[in-house]
Amino acid sequence: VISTRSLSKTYIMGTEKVHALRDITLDIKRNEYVALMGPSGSGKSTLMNLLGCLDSPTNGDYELNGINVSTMDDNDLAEVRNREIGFVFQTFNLLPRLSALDNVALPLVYSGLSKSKREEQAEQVLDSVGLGDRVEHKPNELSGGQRQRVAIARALVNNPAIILADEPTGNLDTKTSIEIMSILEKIHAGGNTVILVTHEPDIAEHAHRIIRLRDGLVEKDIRNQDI
Amino acid sequence: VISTRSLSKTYIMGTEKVHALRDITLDIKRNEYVALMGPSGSGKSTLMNLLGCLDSPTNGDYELNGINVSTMDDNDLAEVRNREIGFVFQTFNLLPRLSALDNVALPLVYSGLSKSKREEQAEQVLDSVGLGDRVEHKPNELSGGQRQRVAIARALVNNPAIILADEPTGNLDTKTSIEIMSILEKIHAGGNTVILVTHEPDIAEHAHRIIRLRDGLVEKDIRNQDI
Ligand SMILES: Nc1ncnc2c1ncn2[C@@H]1O[C@H](COP(=O)(O)OP(=O)(O)OP(=O)(O)O)[C@@H](O)[C@H]1O
Ligand SMILES: Nc1ncnc2c1ncn2[C@@H]1O[C@H](COP(=O)(O)OP(=O)(O)OP(=O)(O)O)[C@@H](O)[C@H]1O
Ligand SMILES: [Mg+2]
Ligand SMILES: [Mg+2]
Repeated sequence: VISTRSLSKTYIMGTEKVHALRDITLDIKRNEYVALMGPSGSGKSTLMNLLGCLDSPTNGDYELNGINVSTMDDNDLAEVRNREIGFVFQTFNLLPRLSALDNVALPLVYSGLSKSKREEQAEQVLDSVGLGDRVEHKPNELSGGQRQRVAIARALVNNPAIILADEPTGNLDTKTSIEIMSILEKIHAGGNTVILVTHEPDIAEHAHRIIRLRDGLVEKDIRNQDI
Repeated sequence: VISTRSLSKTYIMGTEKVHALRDITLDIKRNEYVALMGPSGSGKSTLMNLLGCLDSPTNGDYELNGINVSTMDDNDLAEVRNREIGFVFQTFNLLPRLSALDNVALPLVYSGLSKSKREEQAEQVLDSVGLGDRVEHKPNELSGGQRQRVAIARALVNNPAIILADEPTGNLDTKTSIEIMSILEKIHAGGNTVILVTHEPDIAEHAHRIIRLRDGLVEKDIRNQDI
């Protein structure tokens, strides 16, 4: 479902070039469960942004569901981002003036559901991540781990085919992390494709495949034998 | 050096009251190394903000170096925050329009050092956290773990007596976490007081004392026997 060929991303800063990604060729099938790992600065978030159609590569090709993403117009891209992909950002990216409920309900705006149905669905997902009693709080009235869970809930509310989660448990205690990982397991069991960035081997253990980046290149790509 | 008596913090939201901290009585001596742990939402960041003089309690007393903080005027508080305390925020709080170098050099502005000396000292600390080649990047031109390390460098540049670090390794891979922890070890060995919030038992192992919060109260407070 995800197919990249020699993907690269270079940032130009004055006279300096930063090769965030150098040559990424990957195939990820429908319903795979992939953990993306690697040192700080190795290109994980950059790759996730390309896969999530939030950014375009400097070079190379990216096919999503068989369609070359660079040939899609803005409307198609917006549609794909809203319906096909659920993105959990490393820095959450919540809208500061909206409550947790409204933040989570936002992706449902084009779903055709009524406002009350959207709020009901958003509240349900917030409840499933343990924030049923925090739905009216704005992001600055929430703890770090609570904001992270709102970001997770927002990515899941649409039940998108592909979940891209950039370090979804970085701010969570062990018990809460286990709850979030079991939600991702359920989603994966439901047929969705899950790609998550993590630094923690315990979290990566849940995945069926582990891809390691180093300096913008794929260093390792191995099936998780214990599953 | 830090002494709290029945510290509490309540947020009022319409008709609802959120008791973020209920009754915290703690004594932390000079040169202690404390890990603060507990579930997401248990009050860790709220307590850190009170200890860092970034916020004031709803009730209770806080003495820093023998002085009751609530009796200090704004100038004294600003001085304490700038000279005595180095704070690593859970959400980094870097200034978006300044480079990493300028972000890190900011606390030195009242130190009496010349601009070039400030930049030299900032560059040195950035180098020690592995960002010597990223000093001109702005925060949005850095990875999550790189931003976290800029926030850490900024907290250390002044060599403050008390380091308050709110989950300093949440976005870092294992190898980089180990490097950061050894920097904190060195600082602690130099006589400074270190209080760090963490969710990871491996990180907490470095501390001499572990304080666990739950629902705004101290649940456990134990000396780390293995040290
Ligand atoms: N401005 C606010 N208004 C209302 N409630 C708040 C506000 N700020 C924090 N809270 C609540 O206070 C509680 C404690 O928050 P705090 O940020 O201290 O938790 P924490 O232990 O740091 O959690 P985490 O591990 O997720 O970072 C949370 O339940 C949070 O929802
Ligand atoms: N806008 C930009 N301009 C210049 N360099 C950038 C920009 N964005 C990212 N970089 C650089 O690209 C590299 C890869 O960044 P990326 O965010 O993908 O890393 P990462 O693997 O997600 O790291 P982390 O684990 O710390 O989150 C980093 O070295 C970073 O400094
Ligand atoms: Mg990243
Ligand atoms: Mg916190």
